[in-house]
Amino acid sequence: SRGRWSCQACTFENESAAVLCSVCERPRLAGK
Amino acid sequence: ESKKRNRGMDREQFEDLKQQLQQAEEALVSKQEYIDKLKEEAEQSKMVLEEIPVLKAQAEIFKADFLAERQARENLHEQKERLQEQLQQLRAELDGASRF
Amino acid sequence: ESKKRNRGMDREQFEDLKQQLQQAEEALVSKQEYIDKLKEEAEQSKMVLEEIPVLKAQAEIFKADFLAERQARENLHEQKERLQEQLQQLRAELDGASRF
Repeated sequence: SRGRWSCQACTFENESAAVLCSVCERPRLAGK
Repeated sequence: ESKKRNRGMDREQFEDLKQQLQQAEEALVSKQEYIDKLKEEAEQSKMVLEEIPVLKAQAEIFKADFLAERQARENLHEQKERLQEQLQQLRAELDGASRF
Repeated sequence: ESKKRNRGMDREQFEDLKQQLQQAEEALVSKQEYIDKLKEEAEQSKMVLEEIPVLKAQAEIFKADFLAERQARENLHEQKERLQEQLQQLRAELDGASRF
């Protein structure tokens, strides 16, 4: 399973299972 | 044999799920890009929409100026007509006086 | 023991994956709903934006009417001044004539 990931738009550190950033709701793979 | 097959199945299901998740996340990216584009366009429209109250105010000002000018012209027109009448009267008097 | 642990791990990963896929699909639905909302708003803005050329034309018409009225008033003003001069001259002549 993948580790935690930080959002490329707002840099929030998300749980590994999240598919959207918990703060700005942008998808894990989306660019800035 | 059946255990092996099950494990194979699980492995295959796992891979399948991973692929589905990958596709879903890529679909999320393209929807997000579309959202970003729509929001950008909405921002531009908003700026142009702000022009509307200015245009309405401008039209109102020109309309008020037009009405004021028209009123002034009508007043002048009446004054001119009165002057023409006075001129006519004076001419008549002058004629009378010169004949006399 | 380790095989059992591995299987447990796989099972847990499998469940994780399923949960993420579920989340991704729900996210796709909500993103699509947001897109629909943005498109609806864009449609409404587009209708209001169509008002702009009409307002510009209206302002232009009032401006032209205002300028025309102002020109007409200025012409009338000159005519009135000329009439007043003629009146003055005639009055002077009439005075002269009556004295005479």
